[in-house]
Order: sequence, then C-alpha cells, then structure tokens
Amino acid sequence: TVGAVAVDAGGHVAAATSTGGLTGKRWGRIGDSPLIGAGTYADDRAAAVSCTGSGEQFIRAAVAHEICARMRLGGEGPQSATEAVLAEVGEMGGVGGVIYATPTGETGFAFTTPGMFRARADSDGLREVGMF
Amino acid sequence: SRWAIAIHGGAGSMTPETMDAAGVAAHEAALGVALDAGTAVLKAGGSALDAVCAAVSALEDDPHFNAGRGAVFTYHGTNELDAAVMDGASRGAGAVCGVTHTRNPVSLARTVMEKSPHVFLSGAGAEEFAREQGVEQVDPDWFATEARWQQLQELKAKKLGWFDAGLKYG
Repeated sequence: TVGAVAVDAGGHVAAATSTGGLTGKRWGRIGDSPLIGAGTYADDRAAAVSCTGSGEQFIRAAVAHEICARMRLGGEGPQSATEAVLAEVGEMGGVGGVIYATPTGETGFAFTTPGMFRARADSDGLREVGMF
Repeated sequence: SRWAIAIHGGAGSMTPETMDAAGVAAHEAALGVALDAGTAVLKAGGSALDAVCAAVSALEDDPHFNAGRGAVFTYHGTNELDAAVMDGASRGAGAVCGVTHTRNPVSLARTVMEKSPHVFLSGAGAEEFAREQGVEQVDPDWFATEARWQQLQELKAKKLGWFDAGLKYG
C-alpha cells in the first residue's frame, strides 16, 4: 500500500492511498485503503491521514477518522492520537503504519511493523527518507 | 504559508534481513522520486490535493511498490486495485475498488470525487465510469511483475490460510 498526505501553503490538507491489497486475496476482499475514514481521511480541522497495514483491524478501528476525531474533539496532538489508535489496532491483533499532516505544517508517522518505507519534506528544508 | 508532505510506500516482504544494500538503495531512490513529485507541486504553490495525487501516481507507476504497476496478485492471478483520495478543505472524497484496467487508480478516485455525485465505485462499474471520463486505461499486463507472481506461488505453496500476513506481502 502506498499513500501521501500533504498540507499546502493555504493550510489545506489532503490524503490519498492506493493499493493492490493482499497477496492471494479471494472473494473480492477489500481492505481499509479505499474506505474513507478507515485507511484515508482528511479534515482541515484536524489532519490528513493515510494508513497501511492489516486492513480488517484498520476498518474496525476506523483508524484515519479516529485519529482526526481525537485531535478535533479531544484536543490531542497528532503523534499521540496516532500512537493511541495504532495501539487499539494492536489490541485487535492488527499491525501497520500511519502517516499524517496537519494544517499547521506538521508531518509524522508511526508504525508497529518491522519497517515502513516512508519519506517527507517541508518548506523549512526537511527532506528525509526512511525504511526500517 | 508553510507546506509539508509525507508519503509511505509499501513494498511487501521487506525487512533488514531480506533486503540487500542494492534493494535498499533502489527503494530509497523510488521513494525520493515520489516525494519530489509531490514537493514540486507544493513548492510551486499548488494544492495539497494535487500534491498527494502526484506523489501517489508516481508510487503507482513504480514496480517496487504494492499499488498500480507492481501490485500483488489475487489468489486467481489477477491484479485488483483500490484507491481513495480526500480533500480536507471541502471533505470531498472519492474512492474505487477492484479495478483492473485503470493505470492510476488514484486518478480515478479523484475523478469520482470531482465528476460524480458518488464517493465509492467498485469493479466493472468503476471502470465504465473511468472510460466515460477518459481516465487512462491499460492492459492488465501493465500491472504484473515477475516478483509478485513468485510471491503468489510461494504463498500458495505454503498454504498459510486466509491472508498473507505471515509473509507480509500486502
């Protein structure tokens, strides 16, 4: 699964996610990636979020929306909200990763797998690529 | 006036133990290309929506990643693609699942958001909409790679059950 989140100079956020799913999937199985609120969500009042991981648990936890809701309604920071929701996924037996971008220009990530290939850049000159 | 972008690029069963230095370098370079595609949009004053679509399109076109070209195979040996996009300013959203001919599923998801009254289209109907809207279509062979095909054969040989979680090829 691949994805991107961004905030533009106007303070607007967006998220996109795309995937081939799981090797050997059957019966028209669909994971969280194309489900708005599960694998992908964006709201200028909170953040843009894109997810990768075990889709069934990400659907049940409504991960992307849940992160935004914790920020919008609970005043939680993006990293704290992301880690808390990933922990919920873990309690269900799921693993995966999340990237986020906020209207104020923060980007970040968290993952509970051995690696998550990722990269980020911003207008302050940050440019980094990470894998494990 | 601050802009920022982050991306992720899932490549399947890759850990420090299973990927050599050349593989690490290739994946880092591919991530950099996608990051630069999105960054160029934002640097030029473009929208976050355009930036994420540019980055994801680059990742879809690169066979290193499990999306678009290089997607994993289903049990029956096909590539079935899903994508979604959402604009935080309007909370407009578009998504597609189970498409097999659309070169860049993220572009189709965006077209669903912008050109239809719906949010989520699936399968043959989604691709009928894609053709009507002029979204680029390709032969399904475009998505297939030998490495992913071998992963499917390995999965079938191991008879792991419902998912590939033990192999982490998703």
